[in-house]
Amino acid sequence: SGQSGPTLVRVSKSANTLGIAVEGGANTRQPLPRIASIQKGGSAHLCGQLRVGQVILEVNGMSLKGMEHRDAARVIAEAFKTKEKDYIDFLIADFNVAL
Amino acid sequence: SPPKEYEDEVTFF
Repeated sequence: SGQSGPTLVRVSKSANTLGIAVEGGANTRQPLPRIASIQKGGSAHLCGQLRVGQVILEVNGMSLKGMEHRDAARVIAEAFKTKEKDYIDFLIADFNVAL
Repeated sequence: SPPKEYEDEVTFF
């Protein structure tokens, strides 16, 4: 695995938490947010398609490129909080490629 | 302003 391009992963809000930790952001050595951990029992874990180390390129079609950590974090948090959708679409890359 | 260093910043969701 990991040889394909960006992958769209839809995470249903199946638990009370998204259950991921994210690190990085613009103006750091990790310029796109990366999944640092996945908590058991959270929505992401139940989804089964996210992995530690993957980079998040987009959230619900919004690019995180150029966003500093706190801004990217706000996008993710609001995507989980909104009642407009019962899922979050993540565009994921397996490698920290230059984009 | 100096470069920001957020490498260790982690947010849990």
